[in-house]
Amino acid sequence: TSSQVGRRLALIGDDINMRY
Amino acid sequence: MESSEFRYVYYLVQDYLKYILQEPELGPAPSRVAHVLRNSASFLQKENEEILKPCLDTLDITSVDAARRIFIQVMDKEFDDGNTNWGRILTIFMFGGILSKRLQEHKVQLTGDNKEQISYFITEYIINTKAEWIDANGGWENGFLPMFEEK
Repeated sequence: TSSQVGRRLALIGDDINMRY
Repeated sequence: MESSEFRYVYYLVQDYLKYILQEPELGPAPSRVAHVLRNSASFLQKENEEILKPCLDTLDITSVDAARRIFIQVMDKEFDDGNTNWGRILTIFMFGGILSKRLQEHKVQLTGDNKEQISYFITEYIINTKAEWIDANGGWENGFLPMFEEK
């Protein structure tokens, strides 16, 4: 669902933010 | 009449979508920010498209209007914890790219008009909800660029 995608995107964003 | 900030983000979104959709007339990126955005967001997109696929398959992305609704719902969820960072900003572009590719896969003709509409609703979201954060965090030139350039 769109909620799942939204939560995933938040995790992906936070992860890339930590990696860079 | 849109602000210069709106036009700036609009051109970044447009350039990224053209890049993702591999438009034949695409030239070099029009600026350093656009260049870095092409590379970093598309890298992220390649890395995550397959992981997101099972979730995306449940969504009915078969028209530009549907894509707009889904985009807003997904963004509202992504940012409902109140946190913003450059990584999450990058995912906005990535998700715009994913939606555009999905529309193409569903045989939705991405006419110039359709692409303008998609670029417009993505830009509108960024300007309405993230412009202040972007400005307070160095903007594209001094915040985004140093973080993602040559990495």
